[in-house]
Amino acid sequence: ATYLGPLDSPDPPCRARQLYINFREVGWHNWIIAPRGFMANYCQGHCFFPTATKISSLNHAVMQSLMHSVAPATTPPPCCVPVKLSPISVLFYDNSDNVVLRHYEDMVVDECGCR
Amino acid sequence: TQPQPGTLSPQASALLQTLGLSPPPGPPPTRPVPSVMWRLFRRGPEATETQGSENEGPEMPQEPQPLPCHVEELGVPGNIVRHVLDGGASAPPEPALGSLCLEKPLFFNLSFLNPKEQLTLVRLELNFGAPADLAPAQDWELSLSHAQGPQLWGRPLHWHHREVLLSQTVPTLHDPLHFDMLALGRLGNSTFPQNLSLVLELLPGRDSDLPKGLCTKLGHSLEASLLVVTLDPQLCQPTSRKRR
Repeated sequence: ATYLGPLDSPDPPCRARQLYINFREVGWHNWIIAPRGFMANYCQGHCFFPTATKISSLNHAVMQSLMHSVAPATTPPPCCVPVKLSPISVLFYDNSDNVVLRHYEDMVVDECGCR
Repeated sequence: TQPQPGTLSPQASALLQTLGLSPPPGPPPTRPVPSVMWRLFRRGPEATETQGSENEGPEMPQEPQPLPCHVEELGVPGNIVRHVLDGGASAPPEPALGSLCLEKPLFFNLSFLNPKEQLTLVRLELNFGAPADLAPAQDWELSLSHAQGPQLWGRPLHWHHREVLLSQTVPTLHDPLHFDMLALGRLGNSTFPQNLSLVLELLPGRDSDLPKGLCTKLGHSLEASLLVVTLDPQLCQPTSRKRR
């Protein structure tokens, strides 16, 4: 489920947006014990100059956004991607009726930036 | 396109395979979730937003986030913890011979182990359920043998096909007993055993006068389980140094 809040502008800057993954909606709630779901989030928005200088961007992305601003036909803008991620743990039954706890790295987007 | 009931869409299969999830076929499982698994889950990363769950375990405060791919409470590296019940639990304990109080085959199906995973802990738990007429403090002679060779219902066909792994005096059966099976020696011939067959023998300590029927009760109330921790190195890249 994503929550499309009021657009902050016709061309919103790169940032994390809410995306809630609900295991019940994919029919997995019978064998996934916990959690029922988790906030995965996603990145969306532009990395134009000078916005790219105000958020978590690598120097190369700042240069690329500058080049895009002066010569858009030759250089695309940098990409809006996750730059900080968190893990989650999932408790579930496997197909041998064992109770399993599995740790997954990089499942939640905490922060986005230009790359 | 909605897949036929009971079948998985190609997308779901691909996603499950990527996440290493293997849903149980058929009706929802009813096995209770052991408290150790709830405890380990609660110590998981903050990001897990638990919306609660019907069979939620006792509320426990969120603990600080552990090191990635390290099971702090057990003190071992790992990103997958499995709680495996004794497959022979339903088989009634054999009448013990001679002065033996209890002789019980234990069988654990380990076919879920994936060669790319590294075994970091295999902890056997014996929980006798503390029947009322069990004296609180009384020595017991407990031994665990590795049953090898052909078996019938998890029970070795030939008694001499046993390798004693451990023999020790335990002061009480009131609390769960834990044994580190990796430290006790090899688990079968291959590094990745398909199963673990053990025989548990229990003798009362010296000059013990056991209430009648206690041994039978212990055999029925015993719950044996394995806690298996593995590390899948591909999923546990060391946390990259924060760039810039």
